[in-house]
Amino acid sequence: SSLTQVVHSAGRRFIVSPVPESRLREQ
Amino acid sequence: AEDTGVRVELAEEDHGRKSSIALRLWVEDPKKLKGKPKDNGAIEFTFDLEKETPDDVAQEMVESGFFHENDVKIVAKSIRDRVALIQWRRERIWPIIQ
Repeated sequence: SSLTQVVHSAGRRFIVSPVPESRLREQ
Repeated sequence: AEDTGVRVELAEEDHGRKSSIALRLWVEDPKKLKGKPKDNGAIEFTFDLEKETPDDVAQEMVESGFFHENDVKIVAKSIRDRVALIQWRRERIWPIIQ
């Protein structure tokens, strides 16, 4: 899976997934 | 809202009932940031509209390595703008629907 999970020491969970190309602004 | 280069959107439908809501944040324009963001991933997290502040979450993202510490204010502002919109909708739209 391409999901990554990061848990901050305060307990908050961050789930990172790829941004679809269509959602990225053209550089 | 001001274009900060950091986009924040709802990650779930808001029914106006829960104080905690899922949000998704990603960098649209890295040139607007002072430091280099970790990658192009979308970061999903839950935010409690009653108990938490955008500054707290932005600080935790910096401490977790997603953003440079010099970008904590721009990340916090991006979250604050979206949270303000969610609260505006809850105050004005949901009472009318219900």
